[in-house]
Amino acid sequence: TISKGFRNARLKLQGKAEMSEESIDEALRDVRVSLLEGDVEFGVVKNFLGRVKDKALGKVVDVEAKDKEGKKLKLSAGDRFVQICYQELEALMGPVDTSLNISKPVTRIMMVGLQGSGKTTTAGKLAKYLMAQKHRPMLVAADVYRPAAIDQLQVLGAQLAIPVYTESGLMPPDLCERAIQKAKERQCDVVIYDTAGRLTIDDALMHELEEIERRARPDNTFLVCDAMIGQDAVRTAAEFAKRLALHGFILTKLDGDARGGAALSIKEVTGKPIKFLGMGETLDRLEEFRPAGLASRILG
Amino acid sequence: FGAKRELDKSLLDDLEQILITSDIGVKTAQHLLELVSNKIDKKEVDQPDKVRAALQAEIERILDLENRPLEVAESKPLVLMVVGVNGGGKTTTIGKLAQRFRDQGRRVVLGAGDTFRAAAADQLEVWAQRSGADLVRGKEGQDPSSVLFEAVKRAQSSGADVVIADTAGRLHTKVNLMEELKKVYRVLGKAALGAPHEVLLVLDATTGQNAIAQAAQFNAAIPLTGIVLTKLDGTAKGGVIVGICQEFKIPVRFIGIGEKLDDLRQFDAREFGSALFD
Ligand SMILES: Nc1nc2c(ncn2[C@@H]2O[C@H](COP(=O)(O)OP(=O)(O)OP(=O)(O)O)[C@@H](O)[C@H]2O)c(=O)[nH]1
Ligand SMILES: Nc1nc2c(ncn2[C@@H]2O[C@H](COP(=O)(O)OP(=O)(O)OP(=O)(O)O)[C@@H](O)[C@H]2O)c(=O)[nH]1
Ligand SMILES: [Mg+2]
Ligand SMILES: [Mg+2]
Repeated sequence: TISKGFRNARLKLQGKAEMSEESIDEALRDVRVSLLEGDVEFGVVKNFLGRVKDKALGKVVDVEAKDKEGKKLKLSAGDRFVQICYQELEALMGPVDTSLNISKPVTRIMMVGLQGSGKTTTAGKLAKYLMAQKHRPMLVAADVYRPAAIDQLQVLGAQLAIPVYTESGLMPPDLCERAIQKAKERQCDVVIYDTAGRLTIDDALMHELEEIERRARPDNTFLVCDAMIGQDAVRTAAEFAKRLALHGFILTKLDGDARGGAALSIKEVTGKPIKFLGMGETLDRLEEFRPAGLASRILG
Repeated sequence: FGAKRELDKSLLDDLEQILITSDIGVKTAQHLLELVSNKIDKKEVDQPDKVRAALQAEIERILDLENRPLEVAESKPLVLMVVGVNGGGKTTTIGKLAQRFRDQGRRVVLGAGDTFRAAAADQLEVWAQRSGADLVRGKEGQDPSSVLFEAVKRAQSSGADVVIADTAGRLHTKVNLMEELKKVYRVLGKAALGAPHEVLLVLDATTGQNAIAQAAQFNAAIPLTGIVLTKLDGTAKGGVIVGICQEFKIPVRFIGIGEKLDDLRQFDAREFGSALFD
């Protein structure tokens, strides 16, 4: 659904031959509303608009379009402005890097994030994704707090017919370290640590993640983030990025109608790539990140 | 715009930033600032504290909807249905609500109406044990309506005071899942007169503007009687609730402030309003 904000900007600008600074500012106000309604963070919006304005005022002809015969078209200033918005947003969301760090003999992947963001389900999805690439993953039940969290992971493991390592009485740092040896024993070449949801202001639990990192040295630590998160995305992502070596993030529940502005905010603030997108509740609903779709969704 | 033109632009910008970063939403923020700047006295226009206080008062007024406590009706059992999108905190909130009723000496039955997600019934079972509630669960993949019908029947036959129906998380954009919810609502009505007496939408306080669509769609499917705003113990302010209360007039009944059994509070508009400006 196209939000009013960006549609207003487009309508006002359609075919406009010239764009004065005043009309650019007016269009930027519409874009601002659209991005804020799309849950992009306040400061990130400000920076984005500044960059768009610079490009719009600039004399650099870097925006091109072609007609049906592939001949270059001259864009009106209005159309050019719209193009700049899309291109700038896509550029900010990229470059695309959906690679996973693989190490021998056992690749370690750690899922972290706020409560309910989709870590456990995504752990299962990643396992399935890796199996399609001929890996042999093992799931590790490192959430020892949430009622039936271990059961939940075991159900997913059973659906995929892969081992789930759990050991009662062990705290997550010990468990995650021991899991590596268990994986070797079971001929698995990847371990995926499902950790408990936590608040960034919970110092004890944030320290637990630092401990897991110290003991198990994950090759890939992914921040799993709900696409419907609002302005808090920046606070949360910044804190996780500050305390851990984040390799990338995964945006979940994009099968809804949340605009997903958090993706831009998190990318801006952490500089880390968006790796995957969660597009549903079943284990096959994981996609590698592509900027175009998400950019136009955020812009509205 | 009268008084507004006299309000310092930087003061307005600062206030707008506070409102937007608390997830109040850009349009709601702009309306609030317009309203307040029209209301305040010409003499007070250059006093930031006065403007802020007027804003806070207006927000509290919007949120201060009638919030009756959950009460066991004349006709037992009170039937409570809990709904919302995935991961918002429904199952955990039900555990907390069960404990609240147990503290009042009530007998509670929990209905494991999430028959889809891995280990959902097991999770609710732990909460039933912790709160001393009875649990009715079905088979995996069983029609949620039949499990919840059974839960109400168990409550009736055992003389329980309250039934709390857990439902699977669902995105409001999924038509078939929203139809399933409507069916649960109808079936509960067949199981007991006037049921469900309360339908609570669980909203995660970290959610941005999408919460408005969630409230709109869930309310359109089944009439909501209240909202529970969870995860307010985090850094998110939950400001999106202001626009929701203004538009739909659905009262926030409780807030979730943690993951333990007693981490539930009755909603207080004044406390919420002041926390927004902290
Ligand atoms: N529609 C949809 N639902 C999802 C997606 N990913 C996860 N979910 C659902 O979101 C809810 C929470 O998922 P979990 O995997 O339990 O989340 P979590 O981060 O492990 O939660 P905690 O361990 O409590 O922090 C469940 O109902 C999942 O089925 C997705 O991409 N789309
Ligand atoms: N910090 C905090 N966490 C909460 C709160 N309420 C729930 N949670 C956590 O949020 C996560 C999801 O809670 P659930 O009760 O499983 O959520 P749900 O809505 O039933 O999820 P689905 O059934 O999968 O849709 C769990 O890790 C809970 O412990 C709260 O008020 N504060
Ligand atoms: Mg989990
Ligand atoms: Mg649940």
